[in-house]
Amino acid sequence: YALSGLLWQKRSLTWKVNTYPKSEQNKNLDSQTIDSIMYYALKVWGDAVPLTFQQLSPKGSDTPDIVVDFSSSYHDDGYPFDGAGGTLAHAFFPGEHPISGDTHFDDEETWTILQQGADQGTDLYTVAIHEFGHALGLAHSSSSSSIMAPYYQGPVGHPTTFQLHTDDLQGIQQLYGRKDSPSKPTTRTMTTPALPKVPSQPPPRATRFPQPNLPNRCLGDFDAIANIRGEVFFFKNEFFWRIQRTGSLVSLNPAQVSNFWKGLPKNFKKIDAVYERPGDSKIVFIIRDQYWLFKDTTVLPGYPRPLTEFGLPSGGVDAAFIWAHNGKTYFFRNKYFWRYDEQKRTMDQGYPKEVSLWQGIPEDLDDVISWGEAGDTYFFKGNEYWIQKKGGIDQAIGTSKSVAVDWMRCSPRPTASQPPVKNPKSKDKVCTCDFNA
Amino acid sequence: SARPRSVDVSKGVDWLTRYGYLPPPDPMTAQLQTREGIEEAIRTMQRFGGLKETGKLDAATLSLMQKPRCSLPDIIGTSELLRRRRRRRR
Repeated sequence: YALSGLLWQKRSLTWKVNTYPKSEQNKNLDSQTIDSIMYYALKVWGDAVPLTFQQLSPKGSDTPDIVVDFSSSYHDDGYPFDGAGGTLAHAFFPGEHPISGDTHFDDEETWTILQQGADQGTDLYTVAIHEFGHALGLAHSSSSSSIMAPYYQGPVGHPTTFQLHTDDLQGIQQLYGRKDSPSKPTTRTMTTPALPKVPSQPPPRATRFPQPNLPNRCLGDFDAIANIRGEVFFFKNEFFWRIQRTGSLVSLNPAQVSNFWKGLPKNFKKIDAVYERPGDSKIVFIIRDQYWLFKDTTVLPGYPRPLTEFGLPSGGVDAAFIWAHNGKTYFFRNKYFWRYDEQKRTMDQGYPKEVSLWQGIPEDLDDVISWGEAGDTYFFKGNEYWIQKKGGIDQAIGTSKSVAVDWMRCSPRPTASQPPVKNPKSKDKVCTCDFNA
Repeated sequence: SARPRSVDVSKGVDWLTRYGYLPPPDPMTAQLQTREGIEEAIRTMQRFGGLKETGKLDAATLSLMQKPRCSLPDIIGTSELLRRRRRRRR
């Protein structure tokens, strides 16, 4: 390895992406993806030495230590880019100058991610690791195995599996020392978007964005639905959709739970219920017989704990929500529900009761939320939902609506006037065609 | 064995200068970029890039020079060191 002779005197560095790719060949890379790649590239170094990296809000006025830009040709720093090929990127060594640590990528390159189309472009993650090595004080290495070798030698692999070569590890640790505790995370601010899903296996080459196991939002059957700080989160498998106060869906594609909610077990299959606790606004996640308590998006120490602490029988719950009418927490399982007092931390007497008390509401609910300024209650099951107006329990009979249409912005089902289509290859089977399937 | 084309030599010298193997051209001390100086710079570049050290702009060397890469120089501070050396000599 070779050192530039410069290093940061502080150990907590800030960064942000100032300009994102604008060129035609990079239009498939959205800001969230770029943020994610930069995050993982910095994490490589942050995992090796006692440095932390905090992403600053793109709209904030704070000047970060490392500013990332996608530029082309002359861009006022003495290192003009030269179009596709040739020079790919550069970064400035640490220091007190405003440009110190700044990292520039040539927007005229075709940048690829996660080895998709690797033979048609340059892997952004690989180059970003290299450039951030400069931004932290490393110079070019003559070892071809080193990430700090000056020539691009193809993708280094997946962000979850890449490890620094000994040469690079020794170089960076020469500057900043070894990392004593593995617990110091590479942090992001609450205001930044969630990291997009990074698949564990390289995707097929033809696919630009891998979505092998993404659930279909139009099919309903959500595992959990929660009103958190006025936004509604729909959870399914290890993904979630987010609906803002205005009712707009943040993205048609789901986000990965573990990229936003930090601290749940890695191998969970589904979340059974989620609700925001009244009083302290902490968020409760329930998976089978256990629950986790979150402050904002990070789990608190000491969790998971057994769900039986609430006074519930073992076996988990289907749904949980705070009824705006009385501030009590309601847990549902099969055809029963329980009422819990968060202030007293005790289950109310006289429960469980039968779900049929909520007239028109089916058993085996997916989840329940209080929503809207009036605090109406929304019950979800399958692809339908029912509304009980504020405090009411008898207004939902025969009034179910479509989750897909009203919440997930899916096309309505074909009307009944459209006849089912008979499969010409089968004498007996009748097929129906759905806009969303 | 053929002599490299003039255009390749010119591009090669530009490349060696850009990435720190040669000092920037200076009309006052042009003798620093002699044939020997360029050959030595090529050898250094070849060593750094894992090529056979021929000191010539051979096909492998020209090929490596065309590979996509980082803009920063491989040899940091060459020009600054040489400037200081020249100043001392004066």
